[in-house]
Amino acid sequence: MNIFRLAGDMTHLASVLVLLLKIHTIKSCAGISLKTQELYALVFATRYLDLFTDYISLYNTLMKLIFLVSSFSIVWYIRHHKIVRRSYDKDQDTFRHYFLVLPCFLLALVINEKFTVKEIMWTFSLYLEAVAILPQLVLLQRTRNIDNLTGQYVFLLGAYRSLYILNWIYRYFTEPHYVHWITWISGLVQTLLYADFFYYYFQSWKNNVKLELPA
Amino acid sequence: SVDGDVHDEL
Repeated sequence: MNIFRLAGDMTHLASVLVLLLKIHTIKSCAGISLKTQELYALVFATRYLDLFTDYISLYNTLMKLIFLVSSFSIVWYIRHHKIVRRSYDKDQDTFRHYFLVLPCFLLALVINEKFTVKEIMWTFSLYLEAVAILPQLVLLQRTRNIDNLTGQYVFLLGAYRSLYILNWIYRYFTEPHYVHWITWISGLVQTLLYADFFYYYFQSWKNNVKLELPA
Repeated sequence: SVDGDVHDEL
């Protein structure tokens, strides 16, 4: 474990908690894409299959449980909570996210480190995580008005992946056999997807104006 | 046991 990875995990945890807090306190999911949340629940479900088979550390197991419970809770809130579901704008959240699942799965079948069920599911979860934010970014572009919590949520998600890139660089130089091209390229693609959001987020923060994404 | 192919990152 290194400081970049710990900071990345904490930022990732913060992003999920910010979202849960928003939905739980103001009982609203306005501006949140259910599709992105469903994709994240699928990412964790397919990535943490080894939750009970490979014990790595208490931290690792605890964090996996937190991410699984929180991501499925968010999906539950938006779909089934009697008050929250009313604020879900399904007419705007129209990204065909199922079109993301199949290509990621097919790619995982072709490009993976080992052709085993667990490894293919793990690789699938990496590719899916890289594109999971797309429905949310499309929704932000469409609704144009970004409330602070949603902006913070997307910012923290991007920051977590950026910190992970620093973690991979650090591990590459400190651990001789640490080479995971699939993880690195997938993580880089994911971070690049946030780049334009970051740009507008910083612009709005610097000029102290409301965050607006160009149409 | 963290053998070679176990992914130790979240």
